[in-house]
Amino acid sequence: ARSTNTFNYAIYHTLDEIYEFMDMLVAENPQLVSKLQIGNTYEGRPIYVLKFSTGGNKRPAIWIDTGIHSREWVTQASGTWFAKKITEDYGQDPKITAILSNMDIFLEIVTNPDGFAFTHSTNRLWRKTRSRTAGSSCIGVDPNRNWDAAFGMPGASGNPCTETYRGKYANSETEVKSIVDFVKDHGNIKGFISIHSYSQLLLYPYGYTNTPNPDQQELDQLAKEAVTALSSLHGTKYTYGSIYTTIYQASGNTIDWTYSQGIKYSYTFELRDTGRYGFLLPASQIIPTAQETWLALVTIMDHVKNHPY
Amino acid sequence: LENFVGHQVLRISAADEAQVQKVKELEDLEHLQLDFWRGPAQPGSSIDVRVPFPSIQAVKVFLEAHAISYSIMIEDVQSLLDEEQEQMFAFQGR
Repeated sequence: ARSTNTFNYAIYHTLDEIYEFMDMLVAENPQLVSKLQIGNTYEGRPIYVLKFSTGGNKRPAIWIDTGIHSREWVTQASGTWFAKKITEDYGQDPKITAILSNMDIFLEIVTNPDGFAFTHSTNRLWRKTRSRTAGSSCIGVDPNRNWDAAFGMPGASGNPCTETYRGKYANSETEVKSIVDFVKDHGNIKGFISIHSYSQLLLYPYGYTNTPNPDQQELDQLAKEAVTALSSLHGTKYTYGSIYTTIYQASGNTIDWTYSQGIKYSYTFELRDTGRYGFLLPASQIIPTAQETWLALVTIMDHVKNHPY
Repeated sequence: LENFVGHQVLRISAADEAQVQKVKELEDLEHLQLDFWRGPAQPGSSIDVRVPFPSIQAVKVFLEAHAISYSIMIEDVQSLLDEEQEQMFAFQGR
C-alpha cells in the first residue's frame, strides 16, 4: 500500500507491514499522530506505540493495546483499523473530537512483536514471548501472567513448558516492562484497555481474586453500556464481568496491575469467536470485528473523559 | 513450520466441581502438550483445549472414563490453517 487509504484493512498483515502502516499514518497526520519507541523485544525488535494527541504535555490519557498474545491476529488487525479510524474521526465525529481535545490516546498495535513474527513464520498458534528460561528447553512466557499483580499466585503456571507460564519474576519480559515503565513515567493514564481475542467477553479486575474491586459497580455498568453498543452493530453476543468470576482465575495479569496503579478504568476485551475458528478467524471478519469493538471503545473512552478523577 | 495435522480442539463441559478438578489434572499432564484456549474455571462454563494428534486418544479416554462430556469443536486444526494460508496467498496475488 502507498497510503493508509489504500492499505487493505480486511486482510492479515505481517509485522513489517504493520510497522510500515504506522509510518505512513504518522507521515499523513503529523499534527495528530506520532510514533514512540518504548523499548525493544527479547529478540531486539523495536516496540512502538502510536500517540494521538492534539497538544499539551502529559494530558490525561487512554491506553489501548492489541496483540499481547501473538496468535490472536484479529486483535492486531483491529488495532490497525482503530488507528486509521481515530485519524478519520478526529474533526468529524463529535465524541472522538472531544476526547482528543481533552486527552491523548496511546495505541500499541503489536504488543508482542517477537511472538507475532513467530506466528507468521514458524508456529501460527504461538501465544507467548520468545524469551529463554535458564535450565529449560521450553521457550517463552505468557505476558499476561507476568505483571506485578499477585504474581505467582494461582491462575498462572510456574512451569516454562506450559502456555500460561508466568516467568521467573514479575516484569521479567521486556515487552511487559516497557509498558510498565511507560505507564509509570507518564503518570496520567486514566483508562487502560487491553485487547485479546476469542470468546467474546469484556472483563474488568480482579483476575486473581473473586473479591469485587472497589469500583465494581461503576465498571460493571460501563461494561454493560459498552457491550450494548458493541452488540448493536452486528448482534454479536458478549458477556461481561470480572475476570475471576466470568472466565477463570488469572494472576499476574495486565489489568490487575493497571488497576493497582490507580487506573480505575481498566478493561480487557476478548474479541469475536465462540470457538468455531479458534484463533484463525477468517479475514472477512476483521472489519466487522473492529467496527463493533470500536463502538464499545468509544463508549468507554467517552465515559473516561466525562468522569475525571 | 509447525504441523498441526490431526490436532483437534475439544470443548469440554464439566458438570460439577469434581469434574473441573479432573480437567485441571489433565492440564498438569505436561507430556500431553495440551493448549488450553479456555481453561477450567467453574462448573457449567466451557473449556476449550487444543489436543495434539498423539494425545487425542489419551485425552478422550480420560474424559470418558470420568463421564465428562465433550464435543469436537475443530476437527483438524491444520485444515483451518491451510484455509487461512490460501486466503492470505489469494489476497497477496490480488
